[in-house]
Amino acid sequence: MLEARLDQAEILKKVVDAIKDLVQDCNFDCNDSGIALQAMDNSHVALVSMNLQADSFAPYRCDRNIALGVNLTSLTKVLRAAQNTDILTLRALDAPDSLNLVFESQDKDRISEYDLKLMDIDQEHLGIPETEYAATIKMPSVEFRRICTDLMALSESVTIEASKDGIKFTCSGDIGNGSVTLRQHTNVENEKENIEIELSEPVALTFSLKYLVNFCKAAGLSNTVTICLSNEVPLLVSYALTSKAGSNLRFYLAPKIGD
Amino acid sequence: SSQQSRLEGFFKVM
Repeated sequence: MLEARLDQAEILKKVVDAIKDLVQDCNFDCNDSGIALQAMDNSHVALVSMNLQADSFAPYRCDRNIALGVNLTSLTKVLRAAQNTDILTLRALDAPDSLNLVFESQDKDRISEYDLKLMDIDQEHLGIPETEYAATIKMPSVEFRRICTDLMALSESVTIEASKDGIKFTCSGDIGNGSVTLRQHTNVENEKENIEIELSEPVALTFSLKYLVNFCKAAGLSNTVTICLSNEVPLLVSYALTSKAGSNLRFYLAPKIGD
Repeated sequence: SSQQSRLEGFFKVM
């Protein structure tokens, strides 16, 4: 059986909120190392990958591999009943037809219990190779959201260019064109504001802004976002879910190709 | 203009 207790319901609430417009139904795959999710959007252009390692929970117990097939709209309805600071416990049997969710206020004076019906989901799984990216950018997540939102007002696509001069986001549309250039920046007093750029070779790729703006719904999960680019491979946008390494929410986006 | 690619063009379907 599965029993997983999260100290803050906020994490799961925000994850589901960030991905529910991209994917409707998905399996939460539970095993002894934690809870993972991988799902593509309907058009197979974007992929969501979530990993919550066992050490993100206390306690965590999962004796066998369990797939929890969840409709995210339904899960959203149940999670709405949890306060951000509630303690959240997930429970399921080995071959479950429902997921039990318990929300407890921190001072334990309120306990809410819900059962969510599960479904059988037969989803395609993609093997994502470990990649050494040509460019890795770590920046404030709200800054990335602002760039994507601002450029989407002009165009449906953005070209992201990484070079020794910095990272340049360029778009052009019917009313005109625009660009934003980011340079490495270190704020000694406020580390969250840092922009870190690692570059091994120049990169230029074009992406649909509609998807990028969608990914940015995860900005509330983490102060920083990591964006990884290599020529002719999907973009990776990654948000840390906890201070523990390995627990993250990742989005992959297939590039636009040719002219 | 540019064409939107799909993820299966880059990642292997398991």
